[in-house]
Amino acid sequence: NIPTVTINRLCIYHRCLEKIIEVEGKEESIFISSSKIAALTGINSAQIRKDLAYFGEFGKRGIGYPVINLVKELENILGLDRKWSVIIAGAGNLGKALVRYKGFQKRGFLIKGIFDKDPLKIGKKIGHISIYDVKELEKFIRDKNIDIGVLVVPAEFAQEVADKMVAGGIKAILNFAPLRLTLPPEVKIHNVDLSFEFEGLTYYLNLC
Amino acid sequence: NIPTVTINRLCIYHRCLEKIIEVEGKEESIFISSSKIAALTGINSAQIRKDLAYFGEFGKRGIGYPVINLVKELENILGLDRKWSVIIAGAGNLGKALVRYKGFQKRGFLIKGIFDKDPLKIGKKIGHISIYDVKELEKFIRDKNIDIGVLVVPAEFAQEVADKMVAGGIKAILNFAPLRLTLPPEVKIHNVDLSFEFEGLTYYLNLC
Ligand SMILES: NC(=O)c1ccc[n+]([C@@H]2O[C@H](COP(=O)([O-])OP(=O)(O)OC[C@H]3O[C@@H](n4cnc5c(N)ncnc54)[C@H](O)[C@@H]3O)[C@@H](O)[C@H]2O)c1
Ligand SMILES: NC(=O)c1ccc[n+]([C@@H]2O[C@H](COP(=O)([O-])OP(=O)(O)OC[C@H]3O[C@@H](n4cnc5c(N)ncnc54)[C@H](O)[C@@H]3O)[C@@H](O)[C@H]2O)c1
Repeated sequence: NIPTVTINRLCIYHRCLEKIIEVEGKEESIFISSSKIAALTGINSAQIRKDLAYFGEFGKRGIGYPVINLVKELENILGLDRKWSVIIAGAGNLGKALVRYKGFQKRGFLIKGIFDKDPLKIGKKIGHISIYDVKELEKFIRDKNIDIGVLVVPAEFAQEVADKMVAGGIKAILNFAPLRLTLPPEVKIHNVDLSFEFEGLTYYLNLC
Repeated sequence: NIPTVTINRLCIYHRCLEKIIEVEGKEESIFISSSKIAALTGINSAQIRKDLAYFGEFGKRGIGYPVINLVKELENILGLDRKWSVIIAGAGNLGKALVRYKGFQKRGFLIKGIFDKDPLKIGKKIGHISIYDVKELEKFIRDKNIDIGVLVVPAEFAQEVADKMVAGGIKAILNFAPLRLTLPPEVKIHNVDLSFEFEGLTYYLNLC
């Protein structure tokens, strides 16, 4: 019963701490105060303490939170310390780029198969991962108990492919196609729009 | 001298209001309170009022903020109400997917050219945009006064291509290559890691 917005903030705290470890190294002795996290993330420190308190007592009064330990706790809460099985629907430009990107595997997201409707692509491989006929998507998800489906097909086919994922029992969908999908409430959805990545930049350009 | 974290929060408020307009329509008569924005974004309402107050008095006490008006104000502050010129370095899988995605143009990010070192790609087009030799990158940025460079080349070439962008006078870089670039302080950088898009999803999967 934790609010979604709290979970989204935990992801922000986790990334913030990861950046600290990148710079300072994996020192057991590094502590961070909620006011320092507040300065780095912009979320007010009382909110940070309240969010973390949902899950346990991680900090020591007067000293702060041990960075290495808190990262591990957050990874456990967010499910980032385990492996998730993923399929990619659409072996086009974006699909190919995602399959080859090592960042997913590093974070525990293992791509198990790619699906497409183009006969010229079916039967081929990208890296060591096979491209299957999208007709087999539902059965593959069920048989291999796939957790997450990534949707990188053209918008006009996205709903029909998403329906196949749902029929196979997918638990969550990462959607790149520019449309709002209609999904049953038990399937978690996250829509990606890369144009949002420009937003922080243009404020500063506006100042020049 | 507005803190970066305030700007990042403004982007969050902007997206939140956009979602409201998507659902409720562009009604002049819709108002929203800071506590409603707080419930939708997870940022505490006093922080929201403080952030917006940096830029002006947008709300009416007791009634809240007029949604349409506040979106326009935020777009003006964030530089989203004007056009920005963009080049893409790397005409590979990710580069091609970004060039063809209509979401960028819709938000005012106009791709002016693509650059690559592969002789088989130079001289071709993606959509109506030409692929140029990366050797011409610096001159193109200077002559056409390009604002933003998107870096979608393999990691081992990313720093050298970023240096060319900087030499041409680029103002900001959106980096997809998995490495930390060394850039002069006046060039704004934003690193994208799509594996972060999975993070909110796995919390819920962990509960199942
Ligand atoms: N959200 C973003 O920021 C963003 C950025 C870039 C692209 N996109 C979107 O991502 C999607 C993919 O883009 P792309 O550049 O890879 O396109 P693409 O045309 O290169 O690839 C699409 C692939 O989907 C396959 N396909 C078509 N119908 C199918 C079906 N019914 N079942 C299975 N496969 C099917 C095609 O055969 C092709 O291989 C598009 O919807 C595009 O708008 C989104
Ligand atoms: N951050 C993320 O979430 C994410 C996701 C997917 C891919 N990536 C990264 O994006 C980058 C591009 O991925 P891709 O799948 O498009 O790779 P790709 O191999 O398909 O494309 C790379 C392109 O860069 C060109 N190139 C190589 N050296 C160059 C140079 N010196 N100057 C100009 N062009 C040059 C190549 O000719 C090729 O066209 C990679 O670094 C990859 O790791 C990141």
